[in-house]
Amino acid sequence: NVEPRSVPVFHWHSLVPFLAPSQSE
Amino acid sequence: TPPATSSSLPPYFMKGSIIQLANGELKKVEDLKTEDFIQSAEVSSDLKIDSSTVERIEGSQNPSFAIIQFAVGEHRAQVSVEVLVEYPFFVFGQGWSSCCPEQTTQLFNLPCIKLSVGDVCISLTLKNLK
Repeated sequence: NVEPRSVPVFHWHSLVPFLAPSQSE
Repeated sequence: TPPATSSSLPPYFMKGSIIQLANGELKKVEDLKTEDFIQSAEVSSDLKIDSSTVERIEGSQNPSFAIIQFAVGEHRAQVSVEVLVEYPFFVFGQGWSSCCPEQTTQLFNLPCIKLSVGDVCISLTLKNLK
């Protein structure tokens, strides 16, 4: 018997850079 | 403002990595399409997709890094990030792109093309950031 290995699942937003302009006001 | 720096390569860009979209659907990272990001952001309560246009790409003091200047969102706010040259960005209608696609493909097996000035990348901001 082979134990199923858990495969990591990543959330979609991890792949997208968070580019927030600095808010000065 | 000094550019934001990302010094490590996250594991999820490895070809075959499983990505969960906001609707629960699972896709491999290399199979993601522009619509997947747009639709995921639409159902998100706090995140929205912004268009970030590459305005300038220049070398960093460290040759492993590049400094990329983006014009973010409708107000074209200037944001600079310092990233490893193999760090991939998702370009609207095009897919994964990096400053050094050969290295990206070598490291991650991820199909990738050259990121160029004028490319419009997918980025995220907070919906209530005002």
